[in-house]
Amino acid sequence: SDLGPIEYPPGEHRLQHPYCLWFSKRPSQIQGSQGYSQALRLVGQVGTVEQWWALYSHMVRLQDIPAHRDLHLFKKGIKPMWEDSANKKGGKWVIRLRKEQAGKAWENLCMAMLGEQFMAGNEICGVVVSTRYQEYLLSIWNRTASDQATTARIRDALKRLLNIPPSATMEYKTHNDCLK
Amino acid sequence: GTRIVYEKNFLMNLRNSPSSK
Repeated sequence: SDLGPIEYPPGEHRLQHPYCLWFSKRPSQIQGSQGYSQALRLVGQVGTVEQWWALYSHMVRLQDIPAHRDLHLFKKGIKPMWEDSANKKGGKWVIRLRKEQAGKAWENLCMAMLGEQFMAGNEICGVVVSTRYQEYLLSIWNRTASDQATTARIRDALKRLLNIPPSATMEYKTHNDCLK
Repeated sequence: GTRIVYEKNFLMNLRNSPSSK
């Protein structure tokens, strides 16, 4: 699950952090975290804006991905799992959107993270889109769930950057709650 | 050090540049 060092071609626009894109199919409850880990597939990695758009343009459109799949864009070195040391004290904002609203919001969410628009220091770990039947869930994971000032700042930035409809629900969940 | 910050419009412009095709 490592694609080796990131390449930075001359002339391309370097990102603050390199990121990895992962894909997974939701395992059944019975498989637990081991099943989840095995279900994760590393799709690609990006270190520059140009590499991001090249990867993005090769991705299947969100509306065409079957239900119960997750796409995860995480900083290189952080696995998109609760158990990763960067995540175990963390949490996530979850936004529920109708399917037709999700594509643009996901694109905005990725751009906001890659462009360091959250002003949250090194708190951001990654973002996830989860496909369901009628709705899609967007999540942004941060390192420290107990840091209320930062989680509030991330929430406010999400509202500003994603153009999400006022009707969309947002809730914060700690990973610890999810593990219980 | 300085953070590398990109706004949405800047990223969108690079999306359509020939080098990212």
